[in-house]
Amino acid sequence: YSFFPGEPRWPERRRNLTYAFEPRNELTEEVKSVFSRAFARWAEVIPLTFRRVESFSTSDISIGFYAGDHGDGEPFDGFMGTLAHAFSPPNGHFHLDSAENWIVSGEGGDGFLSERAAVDLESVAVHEIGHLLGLGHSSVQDSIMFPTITTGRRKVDLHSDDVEGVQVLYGANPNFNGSRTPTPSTQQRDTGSGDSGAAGRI
Amino acid sequence: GFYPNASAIPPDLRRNATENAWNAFLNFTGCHAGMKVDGLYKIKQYFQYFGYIPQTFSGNFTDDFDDILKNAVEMYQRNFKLNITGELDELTLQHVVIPRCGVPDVVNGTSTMLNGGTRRRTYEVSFSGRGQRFHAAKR
Repeated sequence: YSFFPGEPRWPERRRNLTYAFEPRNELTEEVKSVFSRAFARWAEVIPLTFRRVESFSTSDISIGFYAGDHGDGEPFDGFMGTLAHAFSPPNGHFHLDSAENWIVSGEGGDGFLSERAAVDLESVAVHEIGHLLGLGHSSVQDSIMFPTITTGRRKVDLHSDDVEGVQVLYGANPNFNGSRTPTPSTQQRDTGSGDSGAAGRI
Repeated sequence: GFYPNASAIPPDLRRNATENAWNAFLNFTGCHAGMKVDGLYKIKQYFQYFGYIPQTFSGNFTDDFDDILKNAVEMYQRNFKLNITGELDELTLQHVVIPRCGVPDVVNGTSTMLNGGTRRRTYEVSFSGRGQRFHAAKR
């Protein structure tokens, strides 16, 4: 796992964070529920809470879908390519590329979608929330904070690498008693790859 | 658009993954230091976008496969645990075209992907290309 330079994090006095959606996107409740599921995955392991509010201009975290140049100096590039980006604490901006075909998949953990040229929205949301919390990219391929995601892949379960990193920043959620069951693919990958042996899924 | 599942995507909006703009980079397969290839500057822009080439290099890159590009490719291969060849081999380019997060992997010349845990390894890059000279330090 890694952090942004200076290891920025949300200050002690701001651990109950609010988030809101770009009103112009007019997102459905179904789409918004994907983000609440993604926030819940992180809230399970750290002592932070995430509450949805309607006021986009005053929330801690602001989420919006935009095309091309959207004013932050990091223009999106159309179909595929860059999917989304988010800014380190305490900025809170989370932008997704509206040029993508986003799959609003149901509940459930990691898996594969039948459509190769579409992107699982929850997978990208869980990753970008990691950046909003202060995590940088990880070189552990199975981790949520690995920079790339192949189309058709659903990857939403936090990996031990993600949990260890975010708990360095905020400590552990006192109610979290995550038991790890190493997944075979991770174990196979770890043999001889030099990754930490503690890899596994929560 | 948003779809509950893949089959809900209207046929006319069903895109082919090959429409990914980055797929054009696959044409650079096999390129290596010393070569000059039309359009190679675009992949330098890609590597600069994700932090592998410092912003101090203004974006008007040449089509030369120079040290700037070679160092960027080596750091990318190190980050993604690929064979460190310094060349645009097939496996490296297969990784480059995968859709990804827009947040850089390298910040201020230091790869964030290689830090972490108990082993803090940092790789700084040397840019001995024309013009400014930078130093290298691998710790």
